[in-house]
Amino acid sequence: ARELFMKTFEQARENFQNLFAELFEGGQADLILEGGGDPIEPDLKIVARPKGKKLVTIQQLSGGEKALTAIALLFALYMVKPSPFCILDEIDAPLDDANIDRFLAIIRKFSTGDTQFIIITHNKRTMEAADVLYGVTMEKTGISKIVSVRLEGQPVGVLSEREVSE
Amino acid sequence: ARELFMKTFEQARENFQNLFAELFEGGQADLILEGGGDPIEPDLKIVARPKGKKLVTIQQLSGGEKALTAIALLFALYMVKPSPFCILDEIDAPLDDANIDRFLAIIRKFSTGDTQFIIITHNKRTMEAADVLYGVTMEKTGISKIVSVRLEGQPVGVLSEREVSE
Amino acid sequence: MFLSRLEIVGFKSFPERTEVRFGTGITGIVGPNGCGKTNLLDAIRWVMGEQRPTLLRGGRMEEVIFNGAPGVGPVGMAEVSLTVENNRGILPVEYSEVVITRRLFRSGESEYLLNRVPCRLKDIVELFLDTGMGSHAYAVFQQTMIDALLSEKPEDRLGLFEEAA
Amino acid sequence: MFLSRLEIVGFKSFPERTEVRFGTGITGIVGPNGCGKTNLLDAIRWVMGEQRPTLLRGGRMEEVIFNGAPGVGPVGMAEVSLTVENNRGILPVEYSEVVITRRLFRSGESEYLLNRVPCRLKDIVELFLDTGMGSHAYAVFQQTMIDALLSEKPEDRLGLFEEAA
Ligand SMILES: Nc1ncnc2c1ncn2[C@@H]1O[C@H](COP(=O)(O)OP(=O)(O)OP(=O)(O)O)[C@@H](O)[C@H]1O
Ligand SMILES: Nc1ncnc2c1ncn2[C@@H]1O[C@H](COP(=O)(O)OP(=O)(O)OP(=O)(O)O)[C@@H](O)[C@H]1O
Ligand SMILES: [Mg+2]
Ligand SMILES: [Mg+2]
Repeated sequence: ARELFMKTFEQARENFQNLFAELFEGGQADLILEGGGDPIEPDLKIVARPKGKKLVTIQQLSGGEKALTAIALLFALYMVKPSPFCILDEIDAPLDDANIDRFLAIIRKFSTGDTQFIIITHNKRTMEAADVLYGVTMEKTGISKIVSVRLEGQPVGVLSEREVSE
Repeated sequence: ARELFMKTFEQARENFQNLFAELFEGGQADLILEGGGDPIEPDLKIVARPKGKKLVTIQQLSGGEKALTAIALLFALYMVKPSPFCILDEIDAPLDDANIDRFLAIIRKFSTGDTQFIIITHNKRTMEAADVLYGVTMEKTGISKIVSVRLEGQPVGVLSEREVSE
Repeated sequence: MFLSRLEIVGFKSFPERTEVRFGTGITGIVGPNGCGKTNLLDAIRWVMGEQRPTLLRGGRMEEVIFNGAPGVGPVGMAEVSLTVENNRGILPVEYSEVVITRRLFRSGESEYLLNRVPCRLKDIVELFLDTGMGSHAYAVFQQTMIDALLSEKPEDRLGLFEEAA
Repeated sequence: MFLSRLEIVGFKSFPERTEVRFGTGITGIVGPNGCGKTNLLDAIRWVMGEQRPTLLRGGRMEEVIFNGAPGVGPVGMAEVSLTVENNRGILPVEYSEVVITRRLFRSGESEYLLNRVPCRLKDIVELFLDTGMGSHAYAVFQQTMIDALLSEKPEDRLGLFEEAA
């Protein structure tokens, strides 16, 4: 079990270093595993150095930088044992426009590599990147209904008027 | 100290009930204080029932409902001992358009009542609600600079081109 | 292997029979707060055999059954069916398409079906386990996992690695 | 009482002298990830007397001094000045306007000024304490506080109430 953990860890670590460099267009990140020998509790340090900035622990990054770094690590772990489909629930919320684009570039890369994505989002750019879009509504309180939605260059603020019922 | 806590709690609880009903346009919420007698640890339950839905604990609400309920509670506590100014750091991230509008209505109400607000946000509607807007940029890596920004009906995606340096 | 179709009736906020056809690429799910998007994710987890009510944001499994709305009473059963295309022969069955169905009744009784034939929960779980995917048949990325990685406590961060291993 | 002006130099990502004039109503602060918005919030906390480096996202107080960027070396001092309008006579001073200034040098030495006159940290903290506002002179709402209210642990939720009391 210990060996399996270390094998997973080493693979995830390498994936993380590569994905971070890709998502942050430069910069470096690393996973540092310490301790684990009694009486020291094993500790996992996540450190990152965005391009042109200082090396810090993940907790010291800005809100959006933290989120993007954590996403890089979730994908790094995912790559160790990839699944045919991935469901993302609103993880793009703290990202600014530039970071959303980088995030979507990674999604498309995995998608071309045969991973199916189902992405729940409030973000307009993520909606534009989707091949298929479904809207969930609750016209009658407490009762959910699903409609298919088209963007067609319309500002997404008029999503509800453009809904095409299935 | 125990008395002060209970006094704070009762006031916050009443504020919370009122604010929630206002933010959710109906529905009810409550704070339930239990235990505190040895050996039982005191427990604070936060329960809420959005209009037309069932009573649940805050953790069982949807992502956006949780956030709006927590915001109602933060303001409820704030009202017990109001300060002249309030700084909000991106707490509007999980809210959809309709909820952002309700959130901004509460902000405006406090603002008219003499509370000064400084709101850090990525949300377009919140930006439109501001009386004054400042943009923070990092053209030179690692060096922050502040510019004043005008929205003027431009899609906020061109924020950087519209920046007017101070 | 990919998901082609999800059919829900009586599960959480979906009392009426509802269908979603997923694309092979990126399917986006949008809508206002509280309208039922995360409930779709819960439905997929549940039909694939999730047994922990907390991971479905409930205290007890019975809580996934639609419990009523203004003017609409609760229903007695939750049912979710997921159609999986076996396009690369990954699943250990002869079919090119597999439909897994899960039902839960208020009485606490459960039913499981594979291509409309009654089976045990074990059969559904093992269907994916044998592919080497196991609980990795699908990956879910949520804010709670991001919070775990950002936590001050090492055990929270390590927890995600131990689950992946 | 309201904040009219914040002046920063050498603090975190602001090596160059920078000024912000706040409105009496709602002032919005926008910009890309990592550009320095939360650092402005940290600056306001710090000049009003915050002594806990963790609340400023650092391990040691020295970490608030600008520590360099590509082509720009670190500086030796962080300085923040906050101008507060005493328009309703809440502050116990004769002035209609109060400027509080805080400096930290790499040596670890600190300087505090009230209307350009050297004072002790205690004097700055008590200025607001006497108004009955104390650490409530300002309210900060951040995601960490929302997470505390949503936490599974009762002590996290209660913690916020105890702080308010
Ligand atoms: N058993 C049930 N019966 C009826 N309604 C339910 C049941 N379980 C959950 N719900 C309802 O489902 C709603 C939550 O939906 P969900 O969490 O999917 O929202 P969401 O679309 O993800 O929203 P957000 O954008 O805020 O995350 C709640 O309003 C809740 O009342
Ligand atoms: N002492 C310091 N010297 C130089 N740069 C610093 C210092 N402390 C923090 N920084 C930089 O400040 C940046 C973080 O800024 P901040 O947290 O204000 O971002 P933000 O605008 O709030 O972003 P987000 O939208 O992602 O929350 C980091 O890139 C960090 O490198
Ligand atoms: Mg949700
Ligand atoms: Mg920030």
